[in-house]
Amino acid sequence: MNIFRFLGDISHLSAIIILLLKIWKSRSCAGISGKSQLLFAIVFTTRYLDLFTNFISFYNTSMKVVYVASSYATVWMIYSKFKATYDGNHDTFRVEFLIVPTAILSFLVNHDFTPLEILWTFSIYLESVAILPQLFMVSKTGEAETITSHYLFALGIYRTLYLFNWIWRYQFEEFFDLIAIVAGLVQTVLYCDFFYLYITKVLKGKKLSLPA
Amino acid sequence: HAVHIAHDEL
Repeated sequence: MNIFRFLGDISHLSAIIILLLKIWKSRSCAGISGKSQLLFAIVFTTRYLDLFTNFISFYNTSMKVVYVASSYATVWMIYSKFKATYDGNHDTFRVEFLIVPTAILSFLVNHDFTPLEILWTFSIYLESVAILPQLFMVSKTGEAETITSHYLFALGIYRTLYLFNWIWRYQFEEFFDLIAIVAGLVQTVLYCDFFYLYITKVLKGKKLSLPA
Repeated sequence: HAVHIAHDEL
């Protein structure tokens, strides 16, 4: 494992923990898109079905289990435990516009036409756009809490670091997976606008707010 | 060469 891959995983894990702690400590999921979190739960579930079919390493298995469990915990907090604080009125992105096209695409463009492989491909495609309901919510309300901005930054930078990891692997292991690379590029591009705001505002101690 | 992913990534 190279440094980019490792930092990417740590960043992803940090994002998940930041979000869990934010909701749990404040007893509120205000400003968080339940739809994005639901999509991430679907992403992890469909991607990590290989937990049952092959073992790679203790690290790999434990990270997968943590990702799946925490995504379900987050969904549970939003739609059940702290349901009263969930801002559903602003969480209006139509997720079928993400799920249906990515599902169709995973049947058309995949490495192998088998159930597990199609589900894995679907999860890669869906992950690349799963943050859109959250970004849509931020743009709709015109602001995000600072802690939510940190969450979004950690989540966005994780896939960016994976891009460097893939360059590394191509260079030194002659390994590359075009499906993951293209989806990773799309995912990173979607965050660019947010990265700009994060660097120019949040890192300078200001709250992330968009011009009206 | 394009290698089918071994799913060793997360």
